[in-house]
Formats: sequence, structure tokens, C-alpha cells
Amino acid sequence: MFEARITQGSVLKKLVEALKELVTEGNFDVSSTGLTLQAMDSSHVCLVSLTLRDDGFDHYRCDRNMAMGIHFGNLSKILKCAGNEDTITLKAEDNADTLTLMFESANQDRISDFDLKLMSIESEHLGIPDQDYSAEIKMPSAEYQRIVRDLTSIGDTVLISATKEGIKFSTSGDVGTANITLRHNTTPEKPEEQTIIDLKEPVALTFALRYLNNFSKATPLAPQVKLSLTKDLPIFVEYQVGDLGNVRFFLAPKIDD
Amino acid sequence: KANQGRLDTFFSVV
Repeated sequence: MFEARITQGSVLKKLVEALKELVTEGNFDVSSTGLTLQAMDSSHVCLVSLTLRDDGFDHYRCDRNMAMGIHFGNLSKILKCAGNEDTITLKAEDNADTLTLMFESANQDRISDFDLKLMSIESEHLGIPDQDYSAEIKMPSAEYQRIVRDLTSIGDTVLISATKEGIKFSTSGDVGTANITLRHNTTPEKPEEQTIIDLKEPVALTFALRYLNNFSKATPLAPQVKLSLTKDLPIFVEYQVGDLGNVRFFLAPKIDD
Repeated sequence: KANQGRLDTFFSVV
């Protein structure tokens, strides 16, 4: 039996909205330590990794490890029926072919349940090594969203270069060119408004803006985002989801011929 | 012109 209850149901709604365009389906792997998901987009260019810890839920029980195959478009349809203030409970029997989602309004006067049909999904699991990155940049998630959105209107790819001067995002297209440089800035009093650049060595990599723009759909989940870069490796974009866990995106770089 | 890399070439399947 699997059961996970979260008072702040809007977090689940936001998570699924952040993922559903990148990955159409994937397995929720549940165990006694929490719920994880790893899924690649259909072209194997980017990967989403979600970790929700058992102790981040208001109630969590999982007697048996299970892989629940989810179609995110369908899960999104059901979660749209939940109110933003609702408590959401996920439930499944062992070896179930459905996942039950129960929504309770804040004052308990409306309770609804929906059963989502589960799928059988063969998924490849990629091993992502823990490693030291050449550059790590923490910045307000809204700033990241603005940069990738603005640059997407100019070009298709972005060159991200981290140097001691700061982190520069450059693109070009039919309209012309664009460069946006962010500098280390710890002046704002609120930590979530700061930009912190941790540079071990200069690095420059090119990425498809379409995906970076898509990652920014996770903006409502966290005030800050962390970008990690190393030469010839995928970029790692991470959002901490409060005490519940994190959502991580990896995107393969463009490679010169 | 740069080509789009695939994640499988950077991370191995476990």
C-alpha cells in the first residue's frame, strides 16, 4: 500500500505543470524513503529528475517499492480539478493499475477522488555522477526565467559563459544579437534575491534555448534556481522545492562538428 | 554549425 498526503496540494499541481511538456510519461518510483521520477524527453536531449522525500509529506506510507507509470498530460487534467488550497492524498494498492488522488478543501466541506489509469513504462535509468562543477550560479528563479524568455525571442541557442566578470548569456538570430551579463550580487537583504557565482574555472557552453525556457516552468516552485556548468557536460538546473525535495533538469550541450 | 548532443552519450544507463 502506498499513501502520501500533502497539505499544500498546489505544490503537486505546479510540479506536474513544470514537467508535462518536457516528458509525456514516466514512472513514479515510490519506496519507504519517498517518491522519485527520472524521465528523458523523447529525443533524449534533456532529463528531468524529481525527488520528493517521505518526511516532506504530511503523511507518507509505502509498504512496497513500486513503479507507477504516469501519463503527465492525464495527471495534469486530474490535478487541474484540485483547488489551490486543497490537501491532496495519493493512494495506491500494491500492484494497482490505478493511482487514486483525493482532494480535500481547506475546511473539509468538499472531498473528491479521481482514479488515474497507470501505464506500464519501460524506462532507461541514467546514472548521473555527483561531481564538482566548474561554475555554479544561484540566482532568483524569476531572473533565470526572464533571461531565457527574452533570449528565446532573439535566437535558438544560447552561449553561457562563466568568467570572473560574471555569467554571460549570448544569442543571435535574424533580429540581431543579445548579451545579458549577471554579476555576483549579495547586496539584496533577502537571500532569494541574491546572485551567487561560485567559479572554479572559466567555462563556456552552448545550449538550445527551447529546453532552458521549458525548465523555467518550474519557477513557481522555488524562489531560486541553481545552474551548474562544466566543460563538455550537460548543464544541471536545480530547483529546491521547500522541504519536500527538488526538481532537477539536465540538458546536453550543443557540440561542435 | 553545432549539433545537439544526446544525454546517453554523457551519462551511462544503469
